[in-house]
Amino acid sequence: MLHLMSILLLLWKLKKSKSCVGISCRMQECYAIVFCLRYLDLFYQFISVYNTAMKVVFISSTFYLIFLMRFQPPVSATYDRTADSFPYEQYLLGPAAVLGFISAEEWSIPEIFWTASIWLESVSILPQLILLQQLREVENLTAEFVATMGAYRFFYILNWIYRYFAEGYVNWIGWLGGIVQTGLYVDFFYYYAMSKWYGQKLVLP
Amino acid sequence: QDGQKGHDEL
Repeated sequence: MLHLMSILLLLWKLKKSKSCVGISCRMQECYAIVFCLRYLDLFYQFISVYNTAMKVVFISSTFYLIFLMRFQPPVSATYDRTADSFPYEQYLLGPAAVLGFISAEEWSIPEIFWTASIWLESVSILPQLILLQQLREVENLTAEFVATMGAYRFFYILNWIYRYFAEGYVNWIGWLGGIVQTGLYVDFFYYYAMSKWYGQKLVLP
Repeated sequence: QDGQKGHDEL
């Protein structure tokens, strides 16, 4: 739900301000790749209506966000491709593919794709964090969006602890990826929490 | 238990 909320916050922000300054389209592209790799099972496996609906919403809304930022004026006119230039193609995709291949529990296409998607998701925030560090001043809605985008993985960790004790659920790759992903946010969360505590604008060092 | 089979999380 937090993940869904962060997407809705971002959509709302783009529609309201008609600007995507401070938003990394490259992060959304990473997520689009994550979703396409992971949700291939839409074609051969049914878990629940909720699960299927969320997958479809995540994929379609992420592609829509990319479309808005890259191609749909007036939002696309504000997209700064020089600032948002983190080369995830080299730095993230390659390593995620290699890690996906060597750490997959089983050498099947869906399993390798799933594993690579977990590793890629864990670092997908990097283009966004690096963009914000260049700009330093973070708009309120952008701060809420990034905070919810980080918080959802933290709540997964709580759920994993519950599932471990309640069902004996084990998911080593997911756990490790989740810890890396949440860890990358810790710094941002600190400055976000401070800005909320003091009621000031979020400014990164 | 085999938590890896049929990933049920998003």
